[in-house]
Amino acid sequence: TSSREFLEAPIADLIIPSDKVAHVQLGNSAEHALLVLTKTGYSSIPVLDMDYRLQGLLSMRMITESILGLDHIEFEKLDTIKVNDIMDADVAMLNINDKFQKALDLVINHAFLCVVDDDSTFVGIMTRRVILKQLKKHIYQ
Amino acid sequence: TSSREFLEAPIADLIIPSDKVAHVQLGNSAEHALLVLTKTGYSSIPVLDMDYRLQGLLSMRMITESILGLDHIEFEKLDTIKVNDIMDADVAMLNINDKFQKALDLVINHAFLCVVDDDSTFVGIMTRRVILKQLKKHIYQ
Ligand SMILES: Nc1ncnc2c1ncn2[C@@H]1O[C@@H]2COP(=O)(O)O[C@H]3[C@@H](O)[C@H](n4cnc5c(N)ncnc54)O[C@@H]3COP(=O)(O)O[C@H]2[C@H]1O
Ligand SMILES: Nc1ncnc2c1ncn2[C@@H]1O[C@@H]2COP(=O)(O)O[C@H]3[C@@H](O)[C@H](n4cnc5c(N)ncnc54)O[C@@H]3COP(=O)(O)O[C@H]2[C@H]1O
Repeated sequence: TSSREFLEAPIADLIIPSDKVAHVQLGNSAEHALLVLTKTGYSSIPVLDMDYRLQGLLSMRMITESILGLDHIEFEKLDTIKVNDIMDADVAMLNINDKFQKALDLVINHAFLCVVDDDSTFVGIMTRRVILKQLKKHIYQ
Repeated sequence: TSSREFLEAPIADLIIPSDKVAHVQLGNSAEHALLVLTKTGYSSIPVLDMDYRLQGLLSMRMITESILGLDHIEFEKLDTIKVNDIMDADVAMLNINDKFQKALDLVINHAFLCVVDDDSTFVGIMTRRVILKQLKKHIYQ
């Protein structure tokens, strides 16, 4: 494949589908989110609402940062903080019809990208790992 | 540049030098490590000893996992746990003289790679971000 064809390939086959993506729901507590992140082992995951629309990203660090008191970490506050108040609502997104080139441009600054369809429904994620595997395959051919 | 030349390029210019890399020291408490990770914003960082030798990697998740009690998160234990006991001692490493191809192969499964010299001294890290920027440049030329 030429580089031109490679960059214009659709992303659809490379997406990790939503049912395989760990996430939290709007309204969940920071304590619940901490448990999900710890058990799944991911450092950052999407926040969805009840209609499976993408609302933000939540990381371990946003949680610990929210409870860093003046002289001690205020862990007792975790069950009173909602993910809504600490998540990053500015999410790097792709549309399911976007091409590989757009994914490549965005992953320079994001470990993974959220993918939505034309109804803004969350359909999955594109990770740096998957993109790097494709780049390696292309370069070695 | 041909793909062959690109893959055989030395990694030296692409390394983030050790003085720019956030890290913790062997013997530090999990509480101290949690503060470093929260303040620097990195999800995983190297653990070094007093001679700047690489000892392991430490992530937020290793910390929270270590205090997940049966019915509540045991935050009070944080100052009694040492990074030595919870870090991942199996670190993906490069030698400063390695070529880009080896870095590309390893970052498929690691967000960053630690780089050491022939004395096993930690000299810096190679990140997926830097590698992706190089791949993008190569593909667009
Ligand atoms: N359980 C596991 N098994 C094998 N390798 C694992 C792993 N957990 C993490 N890794 C490795 O560590 C990299 C960084 O993971 P991190 O959780 O910081 O960062 C992840 C996480 O924030 C998110 N992510 C990936 N898969 C996810 C999923 N199924 N659900 C939710 N978020 C996911 O995308 C980021 C980049 O993922 P990527 O695969 O490129 O890169 C992953 C992968 O290479
Ligand atoms: N302060 C910041 N400013 C701008 N962008 C930021 C940032 N912190 C994180 N990012 C972005 O998020 C990605 C994942 O960061 P993470 O901390 O999970 O994962 C990081 C972290 O574990 C480690 N790392 C990177 N730079 C580091 C440093 N100076 N010291 C210690 N560890 C570092 O290497 C991993 C991959 O880094 P990479 O640059 O490829 O990918 C970074 C970068 O694209």
